[in-house]
Amino acid sequence: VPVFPWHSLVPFLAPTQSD
Amino acid sequence: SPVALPPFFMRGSIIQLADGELKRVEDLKTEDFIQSAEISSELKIDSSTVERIDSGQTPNAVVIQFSVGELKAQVCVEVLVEYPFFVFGQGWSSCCPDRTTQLFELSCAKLCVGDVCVSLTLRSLR
Repeated sequence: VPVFPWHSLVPFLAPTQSD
Repeated sequence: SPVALPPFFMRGSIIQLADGELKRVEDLKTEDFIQSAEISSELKIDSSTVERIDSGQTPNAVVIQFSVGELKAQVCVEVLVEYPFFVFGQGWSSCCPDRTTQLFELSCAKLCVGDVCVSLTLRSLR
């Protein structure tokens, strides 16, 4: 049975660097 | 469908939390994400508020605009209408919950403007 890491379920929303 | 659906959203999928605990995807709670991120050295939980939901490039896609984190950075993502997001205090939610339930057998609420979703950023990002 495959086991998936918790973070694969969560979108990675990286804010654009503005500096 | 031309786009492969992520297998881990299927009801019954086994998810490993950061402390090693195993849970089914449908049993995950807000605290599971928060506690896992607290353990993680690289990942940080952000609150991402849904600001807009627009039609996407194809009929089964939507463009969701989020306001991310304390800086309220504007981030747009295009996803299939059945793609589930985890809303704080509410659980799995998608733009088309009926389709999510049909495809993944995963119970879902309707994702709405104003919902606050769990998202991740890198701890080193500032």
